[in-house]
Amino acid sequence: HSAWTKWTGFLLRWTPVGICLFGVIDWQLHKQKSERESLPRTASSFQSKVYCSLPLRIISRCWGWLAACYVPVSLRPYIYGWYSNAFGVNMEEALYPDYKYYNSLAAFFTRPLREGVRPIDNRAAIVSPADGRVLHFGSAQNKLIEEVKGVNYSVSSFLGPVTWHKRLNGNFEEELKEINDGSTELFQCVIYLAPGDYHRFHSPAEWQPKLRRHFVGELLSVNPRIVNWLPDLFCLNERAVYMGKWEHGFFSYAAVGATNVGSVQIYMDDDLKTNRWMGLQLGAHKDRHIYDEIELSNKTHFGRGEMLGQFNMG
Amino acid sequence: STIVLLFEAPKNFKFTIKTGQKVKVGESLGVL
Repeated sequence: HSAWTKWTGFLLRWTPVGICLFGVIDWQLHKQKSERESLPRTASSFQSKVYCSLPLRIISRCWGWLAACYVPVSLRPYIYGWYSNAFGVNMEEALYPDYKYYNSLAAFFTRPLREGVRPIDNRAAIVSPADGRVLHFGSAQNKLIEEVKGVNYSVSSFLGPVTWHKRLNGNFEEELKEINDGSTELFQCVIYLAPGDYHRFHSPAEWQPKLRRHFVGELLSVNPRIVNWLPDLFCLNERAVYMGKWEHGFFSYAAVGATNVGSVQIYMDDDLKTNRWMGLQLGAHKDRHIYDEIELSNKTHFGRGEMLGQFNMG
Repeated sequence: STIVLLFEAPKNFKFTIKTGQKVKVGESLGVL
């Protein structure tokens, strides 16, 4: 019994020290390697596993529950005022500029805008689907798209396989494209919505979605610093991807969830259920590359600037 | 939260934005 007590005491005392030491060594080695190879400083696989193991889904669901709680009218100006100052909310653009209108922080977060405050640029081929910051844009080359400068992720991991074409030749980019005469290219654009931004999103062009894929993944933060640090982040996170056609070929639109903002709502798709309770699962989600898919009706059509959905708290 | 657009367009498609730029709904992202 005495030996067992000593051994348990030893483990309790030194295990955290060992984990910290291992983490520091791993961080140092990874930093040196990145500096040697002049690469952006990104997470090692150990750091990535530790981060993915955090109970972020449980935290998000708790936050969602708290944010949906009724806020007494007398407290609303203080709570929402603090939030507005902290995250730069512009209430002059809101349809209801009075803080007292919003029953909960969740309702305040998804506040609608006044008619006419977001004119649509009709000369543009593609317009912004959301209020936010451009994280990255460019062409998708060699089956990879850039998350940020120098950090790539795979298009096929992000979208899943092409199953709607018969002409499958092993070249994912060519399989994806509708026009294969060499006149077109794949382009991408990533827009980050900060906590104070308007959290409803719109269609960037006229297009017809054919299918929707829901990837149940992690709910990692998509803060630009984390995006810089964690390669493949968009392929790890829970997301709803709509794929279809526009006048120039293939078109896809993905709403990627994040910590505390994992509930993606698409108004025309009631079957989409994101950020579902998975029990007290603490480790990385094992099925994050598996998705469920539904085919959309041929009548589904999105107009330019049309409101598509919103990111809810939780 | 993040929106990721991935689309096919003619090779002469040009983005009209800069990395880090703040954009609002309806503003141009690119032209043909």
